[in-house]
Amino acid sequence: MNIFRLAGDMTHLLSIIVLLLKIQATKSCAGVSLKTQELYAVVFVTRYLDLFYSFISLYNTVMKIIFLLTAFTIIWYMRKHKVVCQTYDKEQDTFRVLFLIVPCFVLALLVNHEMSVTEVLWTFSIYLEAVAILPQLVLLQRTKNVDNLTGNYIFMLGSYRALYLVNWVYRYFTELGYRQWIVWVSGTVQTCVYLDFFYYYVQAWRNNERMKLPG
Amino acid sequence: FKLREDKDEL
Repeated sequence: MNIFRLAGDMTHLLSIIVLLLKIQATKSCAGVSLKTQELYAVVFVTRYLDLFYSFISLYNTVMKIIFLLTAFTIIWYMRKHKVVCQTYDKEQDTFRVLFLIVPCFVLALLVNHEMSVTEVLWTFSIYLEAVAILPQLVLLQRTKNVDNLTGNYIFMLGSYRALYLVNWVYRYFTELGYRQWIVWVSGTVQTCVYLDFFYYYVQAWRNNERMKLPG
Repeated sequence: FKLREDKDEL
């Protein structure tokens, strides 16, 4: 494992910790999209089915379990915690997730490495992760004002993807015959989804003001 | 059964 990959994973982990801390400390999930969190849960469940039949490393297994547990913890807070769930912007968080899930699934059936249940589901999770942040970005666009923690959460998620891109470039030059087109193309799409957000995030940071999205 | 390279990524 190279340093970019490790940094990417740590940024991903940190983004989740930031989100959980925001929810726990402020007892509020205002500005957080439950749809995006549920999509991530679907992504992790369909991708990490290999926990049952393969072992890569202790690091790999532990990280997978952490991602799964934290995803469901966040969902639990947003749906069941009696204080937090009242701060959820249900009326604003109306993205139709089936418009993401169905095309990703059809694409996974058409473009995959092997026509098996676990392989198609794994491919589906790669495609779905690329677009899972969209409900969150739409919610931000609607509520306009972005609180610091939510902004940092999305910024870290985007950074994690950018670091994965660098990791792939590094691996391409250091590992003989290393190619993975499905992951590369989806990962590039996924990183591009964040570009607009990055622009406004950096602008707010440079001007030392609270982040605002244009209408 | 050999895992593909990318399967070691999260």
